[in-house]
Amino acid sequence: FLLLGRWRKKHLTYRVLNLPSTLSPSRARAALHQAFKYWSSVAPLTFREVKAGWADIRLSFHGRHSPYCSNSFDGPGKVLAHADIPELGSVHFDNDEFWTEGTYKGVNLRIIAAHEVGHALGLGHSRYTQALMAPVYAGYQPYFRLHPDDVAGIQALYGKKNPEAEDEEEEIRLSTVSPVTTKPSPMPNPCSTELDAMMLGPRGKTYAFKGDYVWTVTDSGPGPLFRVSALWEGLPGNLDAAVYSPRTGWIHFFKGNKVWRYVGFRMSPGFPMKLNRVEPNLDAALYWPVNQKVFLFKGSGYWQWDELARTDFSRYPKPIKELFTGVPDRPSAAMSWQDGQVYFFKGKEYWRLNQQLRVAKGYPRNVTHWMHCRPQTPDTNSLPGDVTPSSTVTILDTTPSAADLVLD
Amino acid sequence: RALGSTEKEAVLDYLLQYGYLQKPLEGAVDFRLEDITEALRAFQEASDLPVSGQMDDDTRARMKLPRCGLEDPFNQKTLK
Repeated sequence: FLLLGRWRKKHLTYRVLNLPSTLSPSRARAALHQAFKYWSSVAPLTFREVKAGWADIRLSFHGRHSPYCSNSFDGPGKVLAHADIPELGSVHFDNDEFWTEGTYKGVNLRIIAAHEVGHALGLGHSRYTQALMAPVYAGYQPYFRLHPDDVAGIQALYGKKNPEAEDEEEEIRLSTVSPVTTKPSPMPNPCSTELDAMMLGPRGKTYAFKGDYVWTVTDSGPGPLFRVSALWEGLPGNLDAAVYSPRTGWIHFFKGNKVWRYVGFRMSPGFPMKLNRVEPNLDAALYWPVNQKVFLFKGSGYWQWDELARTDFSRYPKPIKELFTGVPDRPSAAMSWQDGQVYFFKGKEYWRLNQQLRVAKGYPRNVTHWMHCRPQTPDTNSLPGDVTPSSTVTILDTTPSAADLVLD
Repeated sequence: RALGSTEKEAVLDYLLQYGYLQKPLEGAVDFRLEDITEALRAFQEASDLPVSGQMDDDTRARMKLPRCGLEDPFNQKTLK
């Protein structure tokens, strides 16, 4: 799935501005209601229909040209509908289509509406041709269900549906009493924070962790911040270490005396487990592609771990300086990156190691270089590329999600 | 097989409309053959079709299917 944006609230209104002539109003309205229900059944979203006035999401049918829409339609077939990404809210259907429900004839309004509402909620097109969010209409399906990729996408944006939280939200709406929520840790500034962990994850994505938040690092700077538990369900914040192994496809997260294993964003059965054979409260972890082993760091020592074989840890921990020359003890984070180099992070500095595993000349450097943050000048508070606390606030909903409440 | 000018235009329209080809901001729209081949490869890959970069019957049929009007994110740049 691809994410295009998100609403900063989870309780949304919608309004049906007009209906197609090919379906009875009650049938068409039921199809549109069901389209919203697919999403609200897997994510902590609620949708309330309004019959007048402004609505967050507005559904309408128009022909080839509309004075209210700059994107024309093209008659029967071809383009069926289009929608705007958050937080715009327009959802338009081609009035020239033969909209139907409960039959293989024509175009199923419920399924197309669910697809377009997916866009309105922030989902882009999926590469899974069987997913609802695939760009091409796959035809009427009497027992339609969301594809796992659709579910993963919407939950990456809004978190997972929690039955208890749903009840709680219902009560809140009725009584207007504010819920007692556990506050997340302060939102870090990626350009100035000290890190908990770093990881070169699946598909070459670099993840940085701090407190309850995680973000990706790209050539153009830090990406938007997400709650850790919104991406990896069941994972707490304030991690000690994180490491992804391309050898096994496993991601291991360490915190205290526990280890979590995920494949992608799904926790493996039986986890979290107690960390038994290495010391708790690790500092960092990395995967070294040269020998396909995971290295765990604590204090001045390290353990070398083979994920697929019973490792004899009796000769560990060994001194870090024996293998990685010039790196600090008690690193905050470590990883081998896609350029083939090994990096260590501590405080606001990072070290790069050369092929002989010695610290390269010119290091340590400031983490702002790593994050691709531009330096701030005294008269400029928000340079392009900077992620200032104020700009991140606009991206994120800081309200703890239902999943967070359970975890906390 | 070389495409007729009408079909070539239709293919280019499709690839442009759905984001597989990027219209240059300056100058005339004159795509190189390798740009079109690359765009077709991305479309075929995203559509679970045999990836040839050529306009074959499967690709032609796929492009005729009804679909959403939003762009696809599947060009090589976005994949990267």
